[in-house]
Amino acid sequence: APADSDHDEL
Amino acid sequence: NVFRILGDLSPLLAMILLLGKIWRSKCCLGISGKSQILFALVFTTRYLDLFTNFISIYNTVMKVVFLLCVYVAVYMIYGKSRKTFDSENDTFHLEFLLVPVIGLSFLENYSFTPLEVLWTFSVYLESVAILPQLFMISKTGEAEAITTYYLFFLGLYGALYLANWIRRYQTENFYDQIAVVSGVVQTIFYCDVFYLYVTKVLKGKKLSLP
Repeated sequence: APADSDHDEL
Repeated sequence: NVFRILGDLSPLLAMILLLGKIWRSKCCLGISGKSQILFALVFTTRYLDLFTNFISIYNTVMKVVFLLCVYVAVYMIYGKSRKTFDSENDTFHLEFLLVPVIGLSFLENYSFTPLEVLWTFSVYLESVAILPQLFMISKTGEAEAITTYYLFFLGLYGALYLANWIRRYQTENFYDQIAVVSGVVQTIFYCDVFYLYVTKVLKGKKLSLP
């Protein structure tokens, strides 16, 4: 989810 | 994580193959414009976070490239090469996908904020976005080899991302339930493509259904 700071997946 | 990198490159390769095919042959026969519209919608709703948070240069560049590729594909199909577009066989009813996907993204998301709901929508939609294309192939009964390569790499992306998630679960104890479930659904839809790819295309035939 974009709010998750770890979210770097495309 | 090697699966992650390959998983990112695989749809890029798929889109380059697709654009290359339309560009060289000036013909988009056999390509579903509706699937491309769905992918445009997928990338647009998912990458809205380009405006809200910066992750890395790699991340930003890849997102912009994906968006550009898919919009160029839509433009080529409905604009430049419209005359060759087989709209008579591209008759999948998008509302059959959009209505349940919109409903599900409202019901099952990580948090009920516009950006999160749109992200969830894009993940669910991505898992079914190829259906108009598969529907079109089953209707016409055949696909050019290049279209099958495109489908193969698009499907490989789902499979590689699944491997990436297994890896991340093992190493970081991280898992993203929505993405994983959608990824599994998506990959199941491509199983048929993988099967036909191996049995027909690798033997040099074009894909035609029995």
